[in-house]
Amino acid sequence: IVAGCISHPHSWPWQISLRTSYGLHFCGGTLIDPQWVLTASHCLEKSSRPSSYKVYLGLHEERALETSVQKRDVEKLFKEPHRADIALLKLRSPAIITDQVIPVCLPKENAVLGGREECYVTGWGDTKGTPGEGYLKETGFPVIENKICNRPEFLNGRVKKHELCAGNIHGGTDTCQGDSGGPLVCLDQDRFVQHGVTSWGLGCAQPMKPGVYVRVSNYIPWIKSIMENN
Amino acid sequence: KGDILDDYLRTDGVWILTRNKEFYSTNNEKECAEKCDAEINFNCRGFLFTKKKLQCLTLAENTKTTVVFHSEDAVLYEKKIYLLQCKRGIGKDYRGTEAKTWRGIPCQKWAEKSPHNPNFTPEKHPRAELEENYCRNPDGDVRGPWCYTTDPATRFDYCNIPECEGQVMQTGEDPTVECMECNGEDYHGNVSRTESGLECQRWDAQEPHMHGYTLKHFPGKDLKMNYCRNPDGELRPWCFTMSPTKRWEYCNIPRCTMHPPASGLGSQCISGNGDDYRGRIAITASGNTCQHWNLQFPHKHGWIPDRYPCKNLEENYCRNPDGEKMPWCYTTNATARWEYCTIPSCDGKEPDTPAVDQPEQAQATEECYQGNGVSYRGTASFTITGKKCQAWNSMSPHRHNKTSEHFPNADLRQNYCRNPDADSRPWCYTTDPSVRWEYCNLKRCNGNVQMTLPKPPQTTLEPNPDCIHSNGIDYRGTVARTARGRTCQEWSSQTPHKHDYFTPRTHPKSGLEKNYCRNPDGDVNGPWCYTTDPRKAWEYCDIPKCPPTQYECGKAKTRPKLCAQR
Repeated sequence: IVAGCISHPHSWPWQISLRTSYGLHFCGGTLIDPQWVLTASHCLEKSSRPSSYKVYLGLHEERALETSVQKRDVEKLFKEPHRADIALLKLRSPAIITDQVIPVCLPKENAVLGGREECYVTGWGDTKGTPGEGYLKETGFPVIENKICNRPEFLNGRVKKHELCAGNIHGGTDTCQGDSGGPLVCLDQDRFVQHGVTSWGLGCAQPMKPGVYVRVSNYIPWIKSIMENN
Repeated sequence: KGDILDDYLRTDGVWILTRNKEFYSTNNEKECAEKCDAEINFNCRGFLFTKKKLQCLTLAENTKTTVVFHSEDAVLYEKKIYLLQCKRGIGKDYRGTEAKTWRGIPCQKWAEKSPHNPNFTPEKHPRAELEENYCRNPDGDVRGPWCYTTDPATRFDYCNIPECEGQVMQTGEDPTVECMECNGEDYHGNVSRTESGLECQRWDAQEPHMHGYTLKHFPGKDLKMNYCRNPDGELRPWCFTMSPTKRWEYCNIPRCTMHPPASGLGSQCISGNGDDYRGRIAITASGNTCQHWNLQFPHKHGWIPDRYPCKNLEENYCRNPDGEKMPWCYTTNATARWEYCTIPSCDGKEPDTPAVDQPEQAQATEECYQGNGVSYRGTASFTITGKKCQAWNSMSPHRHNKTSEHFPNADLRQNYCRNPDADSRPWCYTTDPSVRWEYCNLKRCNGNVQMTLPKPPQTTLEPNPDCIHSNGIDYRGTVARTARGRTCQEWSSQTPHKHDYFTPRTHPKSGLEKNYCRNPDGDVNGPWCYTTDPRKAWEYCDIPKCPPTQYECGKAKTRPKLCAQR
C-alpha cells in the first residue's frame, strides 16, 4: 500500500497473507468463510499444486509472530473458468473464528457500486518508500465509474465490465505489488462488504491511473457453486 | 427593473377555480399585477383580469394546483416563479410542488407537528411560503430545498430539484428549454435519443447496461426518465443506450447563446471561494508558476479545458473549477502537483493566504468520564494524539452518520468528545484528513486504569477439544477409543502394529500425543488411531462435530482507522 496508514491491529480480520510453502508473503487474500479464501488468479500462476501455498490469518505484522496467527495448508485451488483474475482457495481445515479472524461479507449478485463510494484497501505490499513497511496498511479512496475510468486520460478503455476502478485522480495512494488478491471493501451500514479483489494497475499511485479490481458481485454465483459443491 | 408583467406568464381565454381570491377593479393588467404583488391575505400566485368589466381577481392558486376552464373575456396571469418546477441557485425562492425527498420519502406537512416537531412553520416564517408539504428552503441551506419527512427515523432530507440556471423563459413557452450552455452540465431538457438515433436507457434501469449513475450516487443531477444528461463533466450530454452493443453515446443538444460571466468586476478579485474568478494571476502562494491547463506536463490531470468550457481554464491562470476553498492551479514544479493561489479579495480584506495549519495546542482538560463515557457531557475536544476534533454536524474532512438525527440522546454538540455508539471511551472524528477518528484525551474518573475491552463470551482463542471442525485435522481432544470401542495404540509404540510413517517424530505438528485419536493425514472421514487389537490395524474414532461458529461477517472487533488520502 502506497501512503495510507498503518491500520489498527486486527481491524481488518478477514485479511489473509498468501505465502509460499516456506512462509514468504507474496499476495493478499480475503477470508469469506472459515474454510474459504478469495484471492486473485494471477497469484497462483507460479504453481497449480495446493501444497505450494500456505495461508496465514490473524496477523498484523508481516513477520507473523503474534500468538493470534493461524496457519493453514491449502487443500484445493479453484481458478475462475473464464480467465477473470479471481480464484478461491479451500483450506485444509477451517480457520478458528476469533477477534482477529473474522470473514468479510460478500455483496449481493450484481450489486451496483456507484461512482464516489468511499472504499478501503489493505495489504502488506510494496509501500514505495512510504512509512509502514512490514505492517498491515490501509488506505481509502473513491470508486471511479468505469465510464470515467475508460476515458483517454485515465485507463483509456482497458477496464472491462467485470472490473472496477478505485483511486484518487491526483494519485498519491494506491495498492501495489504484493497487495494483489487482497480485498477492496466498502462500508455498508455498519459492516464491510468486499466489492473488489486487487488485480492490476499501471504503476502504483500514479496520477490519472487508478487501481483496477475484479468486481466480486459479478462472481457470486460462481463462488456459491464452488463452495457448495466442494 | 423591467415591466411588472415580465414576471408573469399570460394565458388568454382561461379561468381557474380557486377558493382563495380577492376582487378589485383596476383599469388594466399592470394595476392588477400591483394588487397581486401587494396582496396580504394570501400568497398571490397570479390574477385574472377581464377586459370588458375591468375586474381584477388576485388568486391564491394557479394552473398547477387547480382546475382550469375556458372563459372568452378573461386573461390569466400566473407568476412564473410558481410555475417553475426547478430551482435557481440554492432554491431559496423555489415555489414548486415537489413533495418528496430525493430518496422518495413523502414530506411532512409544514403545519403538522408529527412525526417531527418542526422549527420552521408557516406561522413563524410566512415569507417562506411553507405550503402543504412542498419542498422549500426557508433557512437558505446551501444544499437546496428540503422538507421534514414522514419517516420517523429521518427528521429532514433534501429534495431533488433540478437547476433552472441558464434557461431562457419565453412567455407561453415550455419552461424546460431545449438548448444547453457550455458542456450541458445544467441541461434539463427531455431529448432522449443519442446522436446516432439510438433510444436512451432509463437512468433508473440497469438493463441492458449496468451502471453506477443512480439517483443515490448522483443526487441533484436530474437523472430523470431517459433524458440526456451530463452528470460527470463529459463534453456534452449523453445517455446509456438501449442497444446492447452500445453502452453509451453523446446526444445532439443545440447550444444556447452564451451568457457573459456571472461576475463583472468580481472576476478580477474573489468573493466567496472564487469559483467565478477570471483574473490572470498565474502564480501560486508559494511562488510556483502555474502549469497551462491544456498541458499534461509535468502533471497529468483531468481538468481539460474543452471538457469544461464554462470553467474558463485559460492559459495557466488560477481557477477554482471544483469548489475548492480558493483558486488554485497545477504547478510547473514537478514536486508540487497543485497549490492554492493568492488572489485579492473583492471586499478589500487581506487576501486569504493559505498558511499551513499550525496544530493548535491541545487543551489540557482535567475532566474525566464515568464507565465507558457514554454519559460524558464535558467540552474536551482533542484526541489522545493532540488532534483537534471535527464538529459532529460537519461532514468534512470525514463523512459519517453519527449525527444528532441518528443519535438524538448522545448530545453531539460542537466538536466535543462523545461516545454515541457505546465504544470503550469517548472519541471523535478528527480534523486530520488522514486520520478518521481517535479516542479523546480524557481519563476515566476512578483512576487511570486502562480499560481492556471485554472479550465477547463466544470467542475463545483455543479450539474446543471436545468436537471437531470439518475433518478434524486440528482435533486435540483426549478420546482414545475407536468408533467400534477398541482402545487406541500409543502413537509412539510399534506394537501390536508396527508403523513408521505417523509418529510424533515424523509429524511433530499433528499432536500425536499418547494414544489419542488424531488426523495427521487429513483423512476426510476424521480422526483415527492404530488399535491395540492385533487383528485390526487402525479404525476411525467417533468425535462429534462442533456447531457452526457464530460470527457477523464484515464486522471487526477493533474499529478500523479508515484513513483516506485526498
